[in-house]
Amino acid sequence: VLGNRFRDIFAGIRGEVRLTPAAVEAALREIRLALLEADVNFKVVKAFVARVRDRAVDRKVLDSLTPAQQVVGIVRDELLALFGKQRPVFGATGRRPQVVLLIGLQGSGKTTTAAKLAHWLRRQGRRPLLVSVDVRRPAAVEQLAVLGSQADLAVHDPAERESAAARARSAVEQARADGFDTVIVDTAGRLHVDDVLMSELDEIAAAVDPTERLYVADAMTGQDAVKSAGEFHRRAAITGIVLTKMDGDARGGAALSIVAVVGVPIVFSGCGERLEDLESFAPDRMVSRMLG
Amino acid sequence: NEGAAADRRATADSIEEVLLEADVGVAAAARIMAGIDAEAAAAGGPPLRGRVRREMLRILSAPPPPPPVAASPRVVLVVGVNGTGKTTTVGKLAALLQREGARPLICAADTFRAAAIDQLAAWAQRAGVDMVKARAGGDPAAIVYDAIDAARARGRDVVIVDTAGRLHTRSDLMAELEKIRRVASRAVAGAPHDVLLALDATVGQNGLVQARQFLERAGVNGIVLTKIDGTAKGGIAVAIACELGLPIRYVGVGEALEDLLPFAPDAYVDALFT
Ligand SMILES: Nc1nc2c(ncn2[C@@H]2O[C@H](COP(=O)(O)OP(=O)(O)OP(=O)(O)O)[C@@H](O)[C@H]2O)c(=O)[nH]1
Ligand SMILES: Nc1nc2c(ncn2[C@@H]2O[C@H](COP(=O)(O)OP(=O)(O)OP(=O)(O)O)[C@@H](O)[C@H]2O)c(=O)[nH]1
Ligand SMILES: [Mg+2]
Ligand SMILES: [Mg+2]
Repeated sequence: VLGNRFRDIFAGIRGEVRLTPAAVEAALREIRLALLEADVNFKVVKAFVARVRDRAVDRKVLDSLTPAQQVVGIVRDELLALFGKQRPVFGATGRRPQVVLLIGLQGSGKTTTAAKLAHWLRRQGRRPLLVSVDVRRPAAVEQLAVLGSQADLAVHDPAERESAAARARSAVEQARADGFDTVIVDTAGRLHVDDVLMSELDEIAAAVDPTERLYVADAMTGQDAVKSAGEFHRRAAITGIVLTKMDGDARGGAALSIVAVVGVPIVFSGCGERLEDLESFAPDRMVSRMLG
Repeated sequence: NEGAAADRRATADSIEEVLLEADVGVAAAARIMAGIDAEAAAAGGPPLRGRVRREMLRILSAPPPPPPVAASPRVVLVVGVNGTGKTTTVGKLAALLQREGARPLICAADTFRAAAIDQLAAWAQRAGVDMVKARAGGDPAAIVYDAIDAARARGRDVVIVDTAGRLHTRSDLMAELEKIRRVASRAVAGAPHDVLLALDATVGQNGLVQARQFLERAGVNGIVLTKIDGTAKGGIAVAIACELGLPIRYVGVGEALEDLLPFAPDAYVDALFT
């Protein structure tokens, strides 16, 4: 879509294959529109377009024989650069067990992702232990128990039903006792503006000292992605992002917004409701999807 | 004069940013601003912001719904993509309708999601409303049929159906909704009378795609905008009202039983500009 838009702009400059700064501005307006329609946050778009402008008004680009390709190339490069280097999740830290905290807004896919992650780790020869510390939502603990039993995954369900931190701590103790190397903690969905629940995250973290804090976000999120991810990061120091429901047709601009504001990579994409529907995040595929 | 035009341009830009940040979307925001620009330039009248607010109120204020046909029972379907708050909304809606004097029955037609029925049963208990679930096998349409039967047998006048979350891109799952509609319409004249699309207030432009698809395949005739107690404004509902004429019927304002309110356009527009 972006490529086609550029072709129209540059086709409009009949006979003139070389770029003028004015043509670059027209192209930048199209880039801005494409990214906004893809749900990238408008402030992130502004900063991004400024970066592209700096590179595009370079003499090499302006004098190039294929200006449209040049500008599209710059946009692709800058997007890929933003998504950053992939880093291994659950690398060896020597800590046993490793503790992964899944956090995020209501309904983003944390519980499903917890089960998928356990399945993923098991396929890599690890021994994960799942625990739900969602003591709030009706049947949340049951939901994880059912997913675990359907997949023959170990799920810890202590008698403790009041304190999320105590449930998490109990799971870590069980993991140590029984030789599980990773504890996956599924937390309750919460609003970043709910101070009581954001403080609960501090309590859980204090109790189990997580090695990973994964922010689970819905790929169809719009402009608000920056606010929620930003606040979760400020309160809970996110170490990685999981983008869910990528099997839908949302353009996924929230991915760019979140990475821009949190500054850590997206580690996984959720691409369906089944246990195996978890993939390593592929930045190049995301960029193609975002540019339509 | 140039100064005034520049000022108006700056104000228009900042208003357009408010609309964009609220997820109203580029196209709908441009349509709203174009309409305003024309009249402001002509009349030089009241401030731009007031005109935009009036225009949005006009878009969002649906004509009052026709008086409900005396249907027995009335059938309400709650549909939408995954995680938008359908199950919670069904519980809240049952409580709300009961407070208004109705005698609701809840129908658990999500046979897929782990512990979905337990989750809805908890809500039914909190609301003090009966729930009908699968006897065995679990074809959602069959459960809806059973619930309508049960409602007649027990003298209930409205059946509220919780359905499984589904992406509009899954044609097989959308076909399942079409089947539920067909079965309901055969059981009660005019059913389903309300098909509410649960839309997460945080959704971006994909919300418009969802609305188009669910309108076409599930016959959606209203929207419940959930999680509006967060910081997201759910502005895609404005684009949806603009393009598809779908009214917002309720807003979800939290995770407790009483956290469902009838939609109030002026409160919504005020909050959008705050
Ligand atoms: N299509 C699709 N659905 C998903 C994906 N991930 C999760 N879901 C669905 O999204 C819905 C919500 O998932 P949950 O795992 O319950 O979300 P959650 O974040 O734990 O929700 P809360 O605990 O209530 O905050 C369920 O219907 C899941 O099956 C995904 O990658 N693709
Ligand atoms: N803050 C807030 N949370 C809400 C609201 N409505 C629902 N939720 C929460 O959103 C999450 C998902 O709600 P569900 O009712 O399970 O959503 P669902 O659409 O039935 O999910 P699926 O059946 O998996 O598609 C839960 O954690 C709810 O408590 C609301 O109005 N405000
Ligand atoms: Mg959960
Ligand atoms: Mg549900």
